[in-house]
Amino acid sequence: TKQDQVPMRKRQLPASFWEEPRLP
Amino acid sequence: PWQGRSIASSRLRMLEFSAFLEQPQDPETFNKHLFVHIGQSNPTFSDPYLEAVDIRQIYDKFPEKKGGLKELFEKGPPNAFFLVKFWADLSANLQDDSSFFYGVSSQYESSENMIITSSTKVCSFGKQVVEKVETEYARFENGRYVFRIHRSPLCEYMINFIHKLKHLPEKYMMNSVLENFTILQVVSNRDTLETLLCVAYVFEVSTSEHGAQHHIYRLVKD
Repeated sequence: TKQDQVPMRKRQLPASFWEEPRLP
Repeated sequence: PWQGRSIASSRLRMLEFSAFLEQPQDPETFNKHLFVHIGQSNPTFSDPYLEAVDIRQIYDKFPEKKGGLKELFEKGPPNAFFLVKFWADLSANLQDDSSFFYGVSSQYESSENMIITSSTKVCSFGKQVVEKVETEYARFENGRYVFRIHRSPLCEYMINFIHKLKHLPEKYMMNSVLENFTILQVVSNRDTLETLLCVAYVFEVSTSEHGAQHHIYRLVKD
């Protein structure tokens, strides 16, 4: 599978990549 | 202490970065809306290092041919490469009005007196669609050299893109478009062509009431 067909969610990224900070 | 803890290589440190919209309220006041923003930070040795992301996970989101991210990283230096995930604040009320100003401001500092070139490439599905190249001279202030790219106008492509994104009815649709929208910024020494900073930007839409948010990562190749 080509990497460009892999959704970002399925890639090896830190958990924080999907956690929007809640800082004021 | 900022090396490894903020967007900084051994040669250049980013102090601030923002993309904004200024809307005149009346002849004397402006309302400034920040789409994205990285504010001044002063990390100390007790702060943790930035999390790392394997650069191979994002190669295809940026230009891959000659001069692409892979080639740039191989040239190094490796401590100059960063990934920024922005949660952009699109809550502003955008109207087509010629009195509105869309701009980008950024600031950098270095211990060296040099001339820097900043290349900003907007990419769609990893392919460059537009590039802006800016040259900035140093100003000596408080014992270091400061570079300011002040109120650089956002290009037509970006203004149209923001407007179209805003017109999508649901946030998940915006995020789906943004999955294939990236920006690659390379700051280099104009005379030696050395890479001073390389920042890969990726985006989602903010759901926060507190405006734009971000995470910064070091890009590494294990």
